[in-house]
Amino acid sequence: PSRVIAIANQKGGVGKTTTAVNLAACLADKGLQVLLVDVDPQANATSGLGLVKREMCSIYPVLLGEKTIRQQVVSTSLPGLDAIPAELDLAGAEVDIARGEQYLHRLREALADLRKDLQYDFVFLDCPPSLGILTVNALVAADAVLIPLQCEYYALEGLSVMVGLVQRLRAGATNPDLHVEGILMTMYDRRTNLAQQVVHEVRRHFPALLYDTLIPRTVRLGEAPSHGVPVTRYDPRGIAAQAYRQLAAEFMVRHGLS
Amino acid sequence: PSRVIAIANQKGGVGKTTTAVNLAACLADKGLQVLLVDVDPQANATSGLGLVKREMCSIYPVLLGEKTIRQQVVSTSLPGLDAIPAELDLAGAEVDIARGEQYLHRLREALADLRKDLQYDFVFLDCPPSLGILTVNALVAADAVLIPLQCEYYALEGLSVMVGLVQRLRAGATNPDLHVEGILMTMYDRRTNLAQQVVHEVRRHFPALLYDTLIPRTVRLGEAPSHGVPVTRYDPRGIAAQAYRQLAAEFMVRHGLS
Ligand SMILES: Nc1ncnc2c1ncn2[C@@H]1O[C@H](COP(=O)(O)OP(=O)(O)OP(=O)(O)O)[C@@H](O)[C@H]1O
Ligand SMILES: Nc1ncnc2c1ncn2[C@@H]1O[C@H](COP(=O)(O)OP(=O)(O)OP(=O)(O)O)[C@@H](O)[C@H]1O
Ligand SMILES: [Mg+2]
Ligand SMILES: [Mg+2]
Repeated sequence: PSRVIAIANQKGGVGKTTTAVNLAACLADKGLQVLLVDVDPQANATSGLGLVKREMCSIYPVLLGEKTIRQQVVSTSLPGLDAIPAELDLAGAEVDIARGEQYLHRLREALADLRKDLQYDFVFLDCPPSLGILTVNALVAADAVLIPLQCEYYALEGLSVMVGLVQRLRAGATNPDLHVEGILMTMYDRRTNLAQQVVHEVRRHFPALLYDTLIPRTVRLGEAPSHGVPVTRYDPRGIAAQAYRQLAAEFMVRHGLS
Repeated sequence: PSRVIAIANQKGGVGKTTTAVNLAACLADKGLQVLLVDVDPQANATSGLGLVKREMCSIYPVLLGEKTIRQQVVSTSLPGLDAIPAELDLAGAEVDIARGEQYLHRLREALADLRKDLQYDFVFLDCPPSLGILTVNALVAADAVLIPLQCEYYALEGLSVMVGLVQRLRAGATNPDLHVEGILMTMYDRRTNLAQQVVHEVRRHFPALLYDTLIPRTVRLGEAPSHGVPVTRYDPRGIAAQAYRQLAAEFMVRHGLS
């Protein structure tokens, strides 16, 4: 059955979308079947994959029960990687979704039949920088959460809030299987003490969760989205593509594949 | 009367909090009386100023009508700079606030008597990375919006959404005076083409709004918050303190002070 992984962190700008797009692409390159769902109204993963935002073509009508998830899936330029784009109206979705019953379980229910068939090995959910209804829907739907973390002080401060929420959702039986599958350090600049100190702190508190792969800060990751392709297509031999390929290998080991 | 400035951008990690803390500090250093309100449940501005998060001491009870704004004001280590800290419960506030009448006008009403007296020259509102109820409350309360913008492609994509929302709030008579007072480029690295291209694009579309001051990328701005002080105290002669002092001078000219 496909595993559903939320990529979430309420702290903004930590590399959630960059990780969603590039990890999904690297896993597809290794022969896995992957679906990336853009749950963020900013629709950055949508443009990072070169897709267009079109009304009624996002996860939004699925969350309102107006469409099935299968109807929204589109292919990307990469074999093995499908996606569900976002639309700007998603921002208004939170209020509409909240009117319905069981509104925190909408995405979980919508993904139910996709999970049962074997079409995808992994389904990734790229989340907005908040703990609102869209992110909580993703956490309730997910089997596990991957938390990208910038090597910065403010990002470190917010980590315990995210980990705490995952624990509450698990304990409260909303999603008893939910766990943190890993913490990924991003924008790592080994020349600064700050980055080394933050990595050291995370390794001290969450040694088993911390990925060995550290994603380096490189402008190539900022340039690739303007071309609508993952960094593995934009700069295939650069340090960013190497780092995300290494992350994909580590991720597969954690999930019993290799 | 004090002018209320929202510091907002739904894109995460663009430098909203860093700008709120350091601009407010530089204006206080120039002799102005400034209040910084942390409207973000992440409470980064609170820790960036060395304040503690305490229950019932934030803007949250004010938005629910349980306290007045004056009751929540605390002083900081900087003469001329007061603050209202955030608390984690603010994240739950959005649902509670939405139950009341006129829930988008709560902050505007709460600030009404502070505006009338001459205690503060400026009140800054540090917003979370979303267009939810807390940010809209800040936009409805504000006279103007300062939009920090990272020199990155994804950040550029989101700019028109923010500008569009401001225009809708003005046109819809929710806040007829609201306007964008400026766009500030942050984390500028002059060695990269990406940064130069993004600045060029913003200058092409919004020449009158773009601040001349470009805030350079420097690790000092990442280090200062872990010491709970603005960069003007942490590294007073560095390039970050110089840039924010220059911004403060430019800001004062735009608001008819110098
Ligand atoms: N390792 C890196 N090196 C350099 N730039 C990076 C790196 N990772 C991401 N970026 C850039 O930093 C910015 C923030 O990353 P991204 O948008 O992926 O974060 P996010 O957590 O998804 O943000 P949001 O909270 O707004 O959803 C983007 O412009 C991206 O291109
Ligand atoms: N000019 C700069 N150079 C280097 N680092 C910076 C700069 N400005 C901000 N930072 C760091 O980048 C990170 C993001 O900045 P900040 O938290 O101020 O953004 P934000 O827009 O308030 O984020 P959020 O969307 O989560 O509220 C922080 O860790 C901050 O210390
Ligand atoms: Mg994102
Ligand atoms: Mg902030």
